[in-house]
Amino acid sequence: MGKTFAIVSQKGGSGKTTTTLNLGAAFAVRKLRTLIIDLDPQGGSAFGLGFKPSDYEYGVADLLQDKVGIRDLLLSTESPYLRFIPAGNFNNVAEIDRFHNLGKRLSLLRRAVMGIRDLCDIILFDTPPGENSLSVSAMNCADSVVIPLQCEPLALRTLPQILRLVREVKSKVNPALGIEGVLLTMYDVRYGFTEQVTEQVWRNFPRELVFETIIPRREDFSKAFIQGHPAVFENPLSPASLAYLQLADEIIAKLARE
Amino acid sequence: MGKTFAIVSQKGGSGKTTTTLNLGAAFAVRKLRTLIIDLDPQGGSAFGLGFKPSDYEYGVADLLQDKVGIRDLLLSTESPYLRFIPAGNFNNVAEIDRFHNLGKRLSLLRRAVMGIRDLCDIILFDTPPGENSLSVSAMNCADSVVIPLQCEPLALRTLPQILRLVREVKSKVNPALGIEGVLLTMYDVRYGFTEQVTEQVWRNFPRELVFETIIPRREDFSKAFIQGHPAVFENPLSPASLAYLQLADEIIAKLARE
Ligand SMILES: Nc1ncnc2c1ncn2[C@@H]1O[C@H](COP(=O)(O)OP(=O)(O)OP(=O)(O)O)[C@@H](O)[C@H]1O
Ligand SMILES: Nc1ncnc2c1ncn2[C@@H]1O[C@H](COP(=O)(O)OP(=O)(O)OP(=O)(O)O)[C@@H](O)[C@H]1O
Ligand SMILES: [Mg+2]
Ligand SMILES: [Mg+2]
Repeated sequence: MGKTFAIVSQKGGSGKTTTTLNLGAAFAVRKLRTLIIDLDPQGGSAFGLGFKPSDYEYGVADLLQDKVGIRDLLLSTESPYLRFIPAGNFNNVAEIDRFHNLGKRLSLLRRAVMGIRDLCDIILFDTPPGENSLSVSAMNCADSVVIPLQCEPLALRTLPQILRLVREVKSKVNPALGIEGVLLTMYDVRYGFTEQVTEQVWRNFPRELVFETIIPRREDFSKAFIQGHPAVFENPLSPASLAYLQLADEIIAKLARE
Repeated sequence: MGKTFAIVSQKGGSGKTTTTLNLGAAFAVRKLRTLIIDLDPQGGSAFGLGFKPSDYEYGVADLLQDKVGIRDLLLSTESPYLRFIPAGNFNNVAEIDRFHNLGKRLSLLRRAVMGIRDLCDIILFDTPPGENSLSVSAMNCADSVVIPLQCEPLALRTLPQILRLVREVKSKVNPALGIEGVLLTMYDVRYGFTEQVTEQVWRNFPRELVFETIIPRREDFSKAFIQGHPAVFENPLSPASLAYLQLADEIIAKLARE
């Protein structure tokens, strides 16, 4: 019932939006009722699903200002098993306000999300880069986090920062928060450092905290933002899609064991 | 005297830190007294210059809390023409506090930076991804912005967001702020969409707002974070380094014309 994951990373460009879209699409292919909620003001998830800002009026930004209920935000996608809630326009949620009422916002969003968990099997939050109140809000609603990690040396060096933030949210805000796994992504066989980064992650982290599935660097993922369809929907048999379908299966198998 | 650039982008992973480090190193190779100031709490610039957190005690975070003067923060690097000011530890600058005294912080940082402009020819700010007070602070100190743009479809779609923020900062905070240029980066000949993105940028933006120099996707840039030397210092004759040296020359030529 509404198992909720927050896709988080303080590092920019690590594949949070791409993972949210394709993992969401993969769960939909497996016929799980899936909801993607975009908490990143950039709105990359909407682009990836083919929505233009003129296709919807409200988003999470309006929910956080108490203007609209969460059920009014649900949008259908090309799959009957996937629905979407856009971020909306955060420009009028002043930066100071966004942070100032953090406590109030946290409980508002969590109450709203709890109210719709019965509608879905899986909920995925896309979040902005950095350590900010929107990422904390998503983690406050989530059962666990998925942490995409580019196979790049700099990404590895800054990984401890997101792990510290997750621990802090767990101890101060949401004691039930777990780590579903670190997801190695943009694995590029051309570069020697890719193998070094992967080996360091396997060596330094407990096995159960790192997904066995590794996402390769593939052109399909980038092209998907031109077409407005996640790679998994565009071509389900491509190596790009198979990687995220394998990830979905890995998570489903783990859920079944719990 | 202390021409100041803020390297900004709301998109994560667009190459802000890599550009700050290698453009800074390129100016140093051209014997311009250069200062890099890190305003990103992730501290990627420090890693790229080989600094470990134990190598320095204070950073910008301490300057913003009035604990230390800016001249006490200056660190030497491997080049006599390049100095560095680390971000420091932002964990104790509470999120709310960071935003709440935004007006006070803006003037504090700007006054401090103005006080050391005579020490350098060029100042570069590295900034975090997203629209946040630290990026605004950097733009408040800067003469102009450099906007790295990955040759990726999603990056192109979200480019209008940073252009809107720059316009907003210019109209509300720093009327002198200009756009030095959009820098196309991670240009990868393997992918067809790279050419599409580049053509769209050239077609839709005025020529003087887009750098002629394009940065290729090269392994050297990523490996530099293992060694702690910017690619330009590691191997000045490589295609990776030559691209940033060309960028530095393009900016120097423009400055000479002004
Ligand atoms: N496995 C992959 N192979 C190739 N390209 C990828 C892959 N995953 C993501 N990308 C591309 O890399 C870029 C960064 O990915 P994405 O935008 O999903 O990261 P993000 O963490 O959401 O970024 P931000 O920090 O800005 O929110 C995008 O242009 C995307 O198309
Ligand atoms: N031209 C390039 N070729 C290949 N890799 C690159 C290039 N520029 C940057 N990179 C790599 O891409 C990743 C993102 O670059 P970088 O960290 O500089 O971006 P950023 O905008 O500073 O990210 P953030 O939003 O997290 O601050 C890094 O792992 C870096 O090593
Ligand atoms: Mg994203
Ligand atoms: Mg950076």
